[in-house]
Amino acid sequence: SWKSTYQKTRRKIRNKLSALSS
Amino acid sequence: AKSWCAMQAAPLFLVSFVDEESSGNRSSWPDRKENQRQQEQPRASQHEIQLHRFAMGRESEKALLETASSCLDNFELLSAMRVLAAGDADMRSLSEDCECLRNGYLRAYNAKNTEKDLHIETILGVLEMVKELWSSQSLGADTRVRLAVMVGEMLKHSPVSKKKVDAILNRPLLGSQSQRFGKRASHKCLSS
Repeated sequence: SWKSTYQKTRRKIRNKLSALSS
Repeated sequence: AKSWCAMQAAPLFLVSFVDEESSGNRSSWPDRKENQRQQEQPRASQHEIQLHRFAMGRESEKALLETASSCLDNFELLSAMRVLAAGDADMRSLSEDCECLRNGYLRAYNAKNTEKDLHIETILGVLEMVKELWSSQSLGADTRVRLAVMVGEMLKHSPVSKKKVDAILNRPLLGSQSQRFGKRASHKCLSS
């Protein structure tokens, strides 16, 4: 669904960001 | 070149020409026929073109992801899509997800009143995400205005013109043109 795609995309971006920061 | 590409958010490639003889693909003792064939071919065909893409610097990748994250929080889906497309394969896949989100949103927005129910999942999804984002303390006033407009867009309903309403109300009843309209029907007629 639209909502789950939105949440999943946001989560993936944040995970990549935190992986880069660590 | 790397710093220029970082400023322009453009990928950087290196093109190299590999000599087939030195690439190790050929036998070191080619037979006579093979030797002859090589001599007949033009010089350009003896080189293989290879493309190498330079990996982005850690800071460039971080900057792109931070911008994309901010765009997504503001529902700027087109910008998020473009920013992510400048990254590596993983980010390009995220860019495609953003494109799907944008297309779904546009389809729901452009749907006619009678077809809105086909996009109800998207409409409710947008409203739920706006509700979630709205409670965030860090949300700026400009973003709140933007989100409010988006909710309005999702719920917009084109008003029906007075002319159209009159036409519907004054439309002749079905069968009113018939000579038998308003008259008692016989039992025979009813059964048929």
